[in-house]
Amino acid sequence: TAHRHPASEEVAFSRDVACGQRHVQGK
Amino acid sequence: ILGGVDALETKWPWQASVHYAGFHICGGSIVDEYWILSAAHCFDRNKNIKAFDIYVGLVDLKVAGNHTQWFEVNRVIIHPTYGLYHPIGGDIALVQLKTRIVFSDSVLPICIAPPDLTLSNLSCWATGWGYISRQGDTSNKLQEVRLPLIPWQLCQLLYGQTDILPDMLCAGNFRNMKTACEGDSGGPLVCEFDRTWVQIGIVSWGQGCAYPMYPTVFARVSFFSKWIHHHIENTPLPLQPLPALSSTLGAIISVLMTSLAVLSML
Repeated sequence: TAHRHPASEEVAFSRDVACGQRHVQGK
Repeated sequence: ILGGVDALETKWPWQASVHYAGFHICGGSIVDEYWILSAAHCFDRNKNIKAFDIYVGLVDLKVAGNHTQWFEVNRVIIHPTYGLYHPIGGDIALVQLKTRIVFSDSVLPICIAPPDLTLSNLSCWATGWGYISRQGDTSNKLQEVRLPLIPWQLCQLLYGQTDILPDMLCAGNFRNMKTACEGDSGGPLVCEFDRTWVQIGIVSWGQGCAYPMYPTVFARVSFFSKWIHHHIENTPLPLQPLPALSSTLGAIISVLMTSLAVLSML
C-alpha cells in the first residue's frame, strides 16, 4: 500500500471504499 | 462559517476546496473517486473551466499536508433546473476530475442522501473556508459548525413562500449566530446516521450571513440523488494521457534514426 503510516494505522481502501466512514483510530 | 471552530485533519475527509484562478472560491465534497459535488452558482458566469482547480485532503488553505491532492477539472455538469424556477434554485453541480482521487484516512467519499430520507433528530454539521464574520474576515483553517435543521414550512415563513422551493432545505442557529457565509457555497451539510455520515445539503444562499431571522439555505441533496447517481454511473471517464515513450526506448529509437541517417548519406 502507498500509505506511509505505522502498520497499526493502515487501512486497506479498495476502489469501492465505503462512503461516510471516518477513519477510526483504535486506542 | 460564522460561529465555528477550527476542524481537525481527518474529521471531514470528504471536504474539497474549489479554486478559481488560484483562489478558493467555493467548497465541495467528494462523492466518488472522479467526482466532486458542489453548487452550480460556483461555476456560472461563463467561467473558464481550465482556471478551476480542486483540492482535497486539505485543512489549511495555505499549507498542503501529507494527504493533500490537487486536480484539474475535466467537465462540470450543472443541473438543468439551475436558475429556472428560482434565481438560485437547482443549485447543484457535479465536477468530474481529470484523474482519480486516491483515498486515505484523510480523503474519503461522503454518502449521498437517498430520495426517501427522513430528516429528524439529526446531528448535522456544515464546513468551509468562507467568511468567519459579517465583516468578511477569513480563516485559512477549515471551520466546522453544528447547525440545527429548520423545518421547511418555518423557513418558508421566514423567507417568503416563493423563495423556498422543495429542492431546498434550511439550517442555522438563531440564538448563537451560527451559519454558513460567502465562500462556503458548494460545501456539504452532513449528518450522522448510525455512525455513517450522509450529505443532506449543499451550501447555497441566504439573506446575508448574520441576520438571525434568516437561516442558510441549502440545496436539498435527497431531491437530486437520482440525478447525481445517474451522471456518476453514465458519464464516461476522462481520457487518460498516453504514456510517454520510455527514456530507454526513446534512446534506442534515436540511435537507430541517427544511424539510418548516416548510412543514407554514405
